[in-house]
Amino acid sequence: YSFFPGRPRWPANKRDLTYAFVPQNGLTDDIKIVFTRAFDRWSEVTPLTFTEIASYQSADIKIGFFSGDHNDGEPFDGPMGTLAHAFSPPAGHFHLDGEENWVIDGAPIVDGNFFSILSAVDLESVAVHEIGHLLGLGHSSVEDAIMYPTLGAGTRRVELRNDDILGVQELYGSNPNYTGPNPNLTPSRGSDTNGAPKFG
Amino acid sequence: HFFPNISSIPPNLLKPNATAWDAFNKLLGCHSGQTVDGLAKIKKYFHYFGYINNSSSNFTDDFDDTLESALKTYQLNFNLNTTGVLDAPTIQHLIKPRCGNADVVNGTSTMNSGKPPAGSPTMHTVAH
Repeated sequence: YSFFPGRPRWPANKRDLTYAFVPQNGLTDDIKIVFTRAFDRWSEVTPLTFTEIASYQSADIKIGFFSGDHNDGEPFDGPMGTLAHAFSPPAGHFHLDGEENWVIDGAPIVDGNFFSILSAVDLESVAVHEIGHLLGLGHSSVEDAIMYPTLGAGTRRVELRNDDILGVQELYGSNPNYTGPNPNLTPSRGSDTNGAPKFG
Repeated sequence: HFFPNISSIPPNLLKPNATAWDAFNKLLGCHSGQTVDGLAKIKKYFHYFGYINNSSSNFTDDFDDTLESALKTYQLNFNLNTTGVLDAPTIQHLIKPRCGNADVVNGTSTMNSGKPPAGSPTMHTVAH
């Protein structure tokens, strides 16, 4: 895992964060619930909580789908290529490329791939990754970590791995109710850069 | 464009669509010292993700030392063989969809390339 330069994080008095969606996107509840699930994955392992509010302006985290140039100096490039980006704390900006073909429910999953689709992206996989950035994590070289920068075609990757959990807990500590990594995530044959087992 | 699940996706989307990075396929095998049409685009890619720290956006099609260094750093970060050549595994990785955040910020990477080589000491000790 890694952090942004200077290790920015949400201040100690900000553990209950709010989020809101760009009203103009007109997202339906079944889309919004994907983000709820993604936030839940991070709150499960940290003391942070995430609550959706209606007021976009006052939310800590602002989520929106945009196309092309959207005035932050990082224009999107159409289908595939770059999928989304997010700002380090405490900016809270979370932008997704509106020209992607987003799949709301990537299940059923077979060996991590939901289909050999080269032009559709699992929304929850991208959401979990970008929330990692919103919390202060940078990219990781551990291939099955959430914070690995690329997402293979037709891939669904939503479970936090040990690398992600250790990183975010270094910033915020652990959720007192967190009982450890999911035992269903069996160790893979590889190892991370420190020689420690990784999960896959 | 939202689809509730995979079965709701129109068949025409099941084919690979051309993306901005598909053009990198024609750079397969390129290596240091060559001048090949399209290398400027791959330099822009590396600049975008922080691997080339150059304020200028006017890149040439020369496979120069800057590109080779950026490529090796990229290969190290993504657990590829650090050949410094645009080989098949590297090209296949370059064209994958990805997060738009940079891997290298202000010339510093905390992915693989920013860590000490495997086997090197990570702590200095002094005998007493």
